[in-house]
Amino acid sequence: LIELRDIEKIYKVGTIEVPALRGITMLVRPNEYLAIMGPSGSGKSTLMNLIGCLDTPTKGTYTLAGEDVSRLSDNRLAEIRNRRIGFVFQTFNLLPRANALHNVELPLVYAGKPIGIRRQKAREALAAVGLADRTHHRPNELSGGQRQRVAIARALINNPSLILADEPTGNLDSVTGEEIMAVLDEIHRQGNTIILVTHEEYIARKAKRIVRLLDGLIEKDDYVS
Amino acid sequence: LIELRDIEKIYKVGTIEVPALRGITMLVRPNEYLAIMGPSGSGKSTLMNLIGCLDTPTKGTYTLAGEDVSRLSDNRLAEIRNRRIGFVFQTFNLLPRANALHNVELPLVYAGKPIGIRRQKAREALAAVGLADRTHHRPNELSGGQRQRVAIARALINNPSLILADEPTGNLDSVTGEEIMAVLDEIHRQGNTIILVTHEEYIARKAKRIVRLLDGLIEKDDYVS
Ligand SMILES: Nc1ncnc2c1ncn2[C@@H]1O[C@H](COP(=O)(O)OP(=O)(O)OP(=O)(O)O)[C@@H](O)[C@H]1O
Ligand SMILES: Nc1ncnc2c1ncn2[C@@H]1O[C@H](COP(=O)(O)OP(=O)(O)OP(=O)(O)O)[C@@H](O)[C@H]1O
Ligand SMILES: [Mg+2]
Ligand SMILES: [Mg+2]
Repeated sequence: LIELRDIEKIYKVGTIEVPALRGITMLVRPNEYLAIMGPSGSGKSTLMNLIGCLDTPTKGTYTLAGEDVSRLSDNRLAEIRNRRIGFVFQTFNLLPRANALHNVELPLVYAGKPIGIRRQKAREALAAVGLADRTHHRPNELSGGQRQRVAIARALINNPSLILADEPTGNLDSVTGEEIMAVLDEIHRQGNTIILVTHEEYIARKAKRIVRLLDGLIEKDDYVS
Repeated sequence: LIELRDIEKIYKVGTIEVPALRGITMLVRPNEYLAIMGPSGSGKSTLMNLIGCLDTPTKGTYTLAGEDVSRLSDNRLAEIRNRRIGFVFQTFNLLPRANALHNVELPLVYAGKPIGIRRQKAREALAAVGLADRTHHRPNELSGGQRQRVAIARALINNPSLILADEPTGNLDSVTGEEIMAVLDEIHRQGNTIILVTHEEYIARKAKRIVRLLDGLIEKDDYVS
C-alpha cells in the first residue's frame, strides 16, 4: 500500500536548512496497524504529512497503492486525500466559525453528498465519539478533548481506507482514550489501515507494529507480539 | 493563597445553558503542588481559567491572596495575570506571526523590561526547555511538542509565583516530559505554587495532592504520600 524509499524532508527557515527527515525507508501493507513513536521534534508529524499527501518530500520516492505520488495530478491527489485518507491532525485544524456538526460533515460536502445524508452521518460520527450533545458548539465552546474528538469524527466520516492519526488521544483522559481506541480497532477489523503517532506506550501497544523515529531516521521497526 | 467557595460556571450556547462547573469549593495554600484530573469535558480548563483570572464565575467567590477577585480593578487584574501568574494553555495560544524568541519575551515586554534583558532571559528560557536551536522558528515551523515547550517557557519567564499548566506534557514524549517536570519541580522547590491539569497518572504522581473533577464537581481531593 505505502512504499517510502530514502525519503528526505528539508525545511528552510530563512537561510538555515532543517533536515526533518534524513532518509526514511519503510513499507506498509494493507490492513496493517502501525504506531509511530519518538522524541518531540524527531519527524513524526512530518512523516505523517508526507504519507497523507499533504506535503512533498525533498528527496526519495513515495509509492501509494502502486502509483508514484510525485507523478499524480493535483486532482488525483485531492481525490486521494478527500476520499481515501482520513487525517487526524496533532492540532485538530477545525474551522473556528463552524460548529461541530458542520466541521464533521465537511468531507461529505466535498464528496458531493446530499445534505440529509451528511447531517445524519455527521450526527452518528459525533455520537460514536461521545459528543451527541455538543453538535452545535463551535470549537471555542468545546473542551480540548472534545475538539480532538471532533477532529477524529471528521477524519472517519468518509470511511477512508487509510487512517492517519497524529496523537489522537493526547488530550483525552484514559477512559475516553480507550473509547477512541476501540473505534479505531473496529475500523482496523473492517480491513482498513491505521497509522497513529503516539507518545504513550499503552496506546502504541494496541498496534501490531511500532516504528521509532530518532532525529529524522528510523531507529527501530518491530512487529509486537 | 487561593480560596474558591461554591464556584459555578454556566456557559450559554444560543439558548442552551451548559453548566461547566456546578459548585466547586477548594483551598490552595502557598507552595502547594496540585494536580487536577478528570474526564474530558469535566471542567478542568474552565476551573484553570477562573483561577488564572482569565474568566469570571457565574456564582460563588474567589479570594486570591486575601483579595476578593470580583472586586479588583481591571488594572489590578491585568497586573496579577501578567506578573504573578504563569499560564500554559491547553492549546498553547502562541502568536502565529512571531518567532519563538519573541513569543517567549512577550510577558517581559508587558512588564516594561528593556530589550537586552528580555532577549537574554528569553534565550535562557528556551534553552531550559531544550529549544536553544529553534529561537527563530515561528509556531508553524515547530513541532507540536516544540510549540508546547515555547508556551511553557513563556509562562515561566516572568518568574511568577503561581504556575497554572493545562496538560503541559500532552504533546511530549516521556523523556522530554520528564525534563519539563524537572523544571516545574525546581520552580516548586523555590517556594512557588503549581497547579497542573493532566490526564496522565505518572505526571499527577509528581504532585503532592490530586483533585479529581467529574461533571463539574470535585469527586475527590486527596494528598498523596
Ligand atoms: N465557551 C464555552 N461555551 C460553551 N460551552 C463550553 C465552553 N467552554 C467549555 N464548554 C463546555 O464546558 C465543559 C467543560 O469544559 P472544559 O474545557 O473545562 O473541560 P476539560 O475538563 O478541560 O476537558 P478536556 O480534558 O477535554 O480538556 C465541556 O463540556 C465543554 O463543552
Ligand atoms: N514548517 C517547518 N519549517 C521549519 N522547520 C520545521 C517545520 N515543521 C517542522 N519543523 C522542524 O522539523 C522537525 C520535525 O518536526 P515534526 O513536527 O515532524 O516533529 P514531531 O516528531 O512530530 O514532534 P512532536 O512530537 O513534538 O510533535 C522539528 O525539529 C521542527 O522544528
Ligand atoms: Mg508532531
Ligand atoms: Mg481542558
